[in-house]
Amino acid sequence: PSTSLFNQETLQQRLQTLIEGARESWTYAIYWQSSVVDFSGASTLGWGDGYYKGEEDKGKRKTASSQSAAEQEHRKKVLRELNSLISGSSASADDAVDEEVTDTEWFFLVSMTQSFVNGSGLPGQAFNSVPIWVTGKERLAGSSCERARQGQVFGLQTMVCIPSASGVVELGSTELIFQNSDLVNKVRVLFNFNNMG
Amino acid sequence: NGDLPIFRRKSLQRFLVKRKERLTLVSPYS
Repeated sequence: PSTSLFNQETLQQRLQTLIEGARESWTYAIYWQSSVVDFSGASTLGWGDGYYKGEEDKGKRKTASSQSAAEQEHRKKVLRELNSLISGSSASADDAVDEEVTDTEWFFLVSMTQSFVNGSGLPGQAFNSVPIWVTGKERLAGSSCERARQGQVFGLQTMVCIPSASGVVELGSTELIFQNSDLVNKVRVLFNFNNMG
Repeated sequence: NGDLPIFRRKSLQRFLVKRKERLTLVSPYS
């Protein structure tokens, strides 16, 4: 039963519960799933699932992005292609895909392609270790982790990675959110798959 | 194309559906 509970549906519900039930306004939550990649037992963290909520202030949607017109066109093109591949419909039939793709939306989408060797990157450092909480643009920009620096470039002000039984929960926000034990405890309850039931 | 397998199909599908919902909720007058 514990393995059947560990599927993408319940992951999505847990991520949603975590973000929607939080007092702070988190922009997204990602579950990085651990898997063993070779005989030496080395593991890697890859995309498990993610929940994107977006910025609290919808007005920020239009102003947050600072990238060039060419970059915005590239993002829209990628989104259009993905949309037509997923829905099977013509991209032009869906006006939503032609809306500006914000920095945090793009950061979230690009995250789906990423993975981290155990011990490297923000999620990789948190795995089998302690939570990592980075608040403030300066701290993110000065981090030794590329993902943290990347997050800052895409408008994040807070990034958190909390280890769980078989992966890492990452949260990001465009707001300044300071460390609190409530969130860490919630992650431990919601994502401790070994103790299901 | 070959890029799609990199993305988790369900995650992407959810993201696109929710994005559409969010954009629909944003008032055209704001």
